[in-house]
Amino acid sequence: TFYTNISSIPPLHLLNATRSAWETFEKLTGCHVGDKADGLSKLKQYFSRFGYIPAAVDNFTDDFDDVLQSAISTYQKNFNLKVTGKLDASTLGQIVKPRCGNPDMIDGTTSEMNAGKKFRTVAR
Amino acid sequence: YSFFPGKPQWPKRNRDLSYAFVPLNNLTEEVKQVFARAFTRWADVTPLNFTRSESILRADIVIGFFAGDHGDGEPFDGPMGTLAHASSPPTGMFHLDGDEDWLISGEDMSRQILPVTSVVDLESVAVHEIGHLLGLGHSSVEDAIMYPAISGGHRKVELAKDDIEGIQHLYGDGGSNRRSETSGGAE
Repeated sequence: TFYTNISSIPPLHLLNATRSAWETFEKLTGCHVGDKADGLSKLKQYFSRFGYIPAAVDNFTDDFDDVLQSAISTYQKNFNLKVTGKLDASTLGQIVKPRCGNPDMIDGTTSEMNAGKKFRTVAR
Repeated sequence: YSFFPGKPQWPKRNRDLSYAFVPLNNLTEEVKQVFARAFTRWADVTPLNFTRSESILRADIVIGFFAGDHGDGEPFDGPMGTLAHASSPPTGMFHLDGDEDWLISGEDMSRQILPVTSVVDLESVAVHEIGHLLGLGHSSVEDAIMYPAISGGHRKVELAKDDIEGIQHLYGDGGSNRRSETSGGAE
């Protein structure tokens, strides 16, 4: 649907956005390595979709394992978030935002966003 | 800024690019004008030119709205979530999610946060995806057009310095009549 100005937009409940695909991730707030939680497998699919988990890894379980921790840390680097490897509120707040479908990484390793750059600190 | 692996770009002999819309979408002239504005933003800072074609067979770039699984191996996911995707040069494939509620804003507003979070600004997504069509990857610079995420109701259409430096690394700045490298993008 195309709306040509704000006043033509109907009340929220009449719009599609209330059924966003990723809203369910927010219930994973606070999860960290070693946890098991319903929905972590779907989050792994999300990270695989955007290149944070190598394509070779395809059996997504609900275990918060090292693969997921590594994907979260790389994602946090790319989006200028504090690198904790955990699903904190700010990281999940970023994950659920609508975005471009193109991947950020190639097969979990190569990126030219922050995670792929060696920051050169120059003494001044 | 970043590029696709191998830094693909449109060949020097093909810098006047044509684009066409999938007829099935029956887009209005008003919607097509949004894409014309988005192309102009990149044309302003490079030697590239963009012309609309009525034939998807002859166009360099084909633009279409599709819902769910649309046969390219990258199914859309319903409202919000993934909004669109585009291929690297010289493929010219630009798909937008037909399940989104799109807002067509006035051309005067370059950056804005609207009081509604449930619609997506079409021109903001178009400018980003055209960056991919020309060879740019994603950027971690939040201000940049090539930053991967955008919240519902946000409008960000003016190229930032990061975007301009990246695209001019690929194509140059198109000469003095184009906007210089230093200008552009909300500081």
